[in-house]
Amino acid sequence: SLLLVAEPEGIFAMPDPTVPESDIKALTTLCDLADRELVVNIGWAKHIPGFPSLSLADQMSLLQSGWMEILILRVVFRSLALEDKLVYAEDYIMDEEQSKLAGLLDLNNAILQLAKKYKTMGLEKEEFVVLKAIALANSDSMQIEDSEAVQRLQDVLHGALHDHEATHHPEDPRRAGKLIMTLPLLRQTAARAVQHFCSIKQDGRVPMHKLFLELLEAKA
Amino acid sequence: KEKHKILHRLLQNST
Repeated sequence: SLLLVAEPEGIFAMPDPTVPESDIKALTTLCDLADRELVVNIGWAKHIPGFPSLSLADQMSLLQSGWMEILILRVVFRSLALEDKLVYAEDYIMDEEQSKLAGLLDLNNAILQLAKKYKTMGLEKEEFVVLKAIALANSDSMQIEDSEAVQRLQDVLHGALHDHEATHHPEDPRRAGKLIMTLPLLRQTAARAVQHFCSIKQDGRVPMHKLFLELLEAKA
Repeated sequence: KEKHKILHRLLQNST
């Protein structure tokens, strides 16, 4: 219940209508959107029960490892109602053609593969919010100071997922496990996305805001 | 830590 309440509203991409469509414009829009979403997601993390009790250093380490997984999971959940399209924002939906134009066809196809899994399972909002918190708590940072505290956080969230499934899906005792088994594809896709945006950063043609840059650098 | 000053600041903010 606390995670459902903590879930942030969607934000708008607001692409500049005066700039003609191009790969640079699309990537600039996405990087700006990601930067603003990251601010929102850091605020969200503070509402995960148990997260604020971690040391500041461990909170930072988990976010530095897991931020892209959180961004992608949010895009995926927003996209579940659509077919072969990714809802980066309510006003910024990418289809195959736009993905091609932005040079994001491979990455967006990987994200769509994840969306397809959740669509098949009928992922619910309750499951989505817990899974997202689990992705953060389980982001496997190498810098954790108090791994027992992080383990306790994982156990609480894992417990919440099991409780939800026991009450809402008693017909499928393996549902929680099935959801957990989607996390490797999320990890793999996030790594791809980080790699892609790191190379865009190296090119230097797309302006990026400071928080997005800071977190990309934490992954480099 | 100096390298991650925005994340640090956002986490410290009470809101």
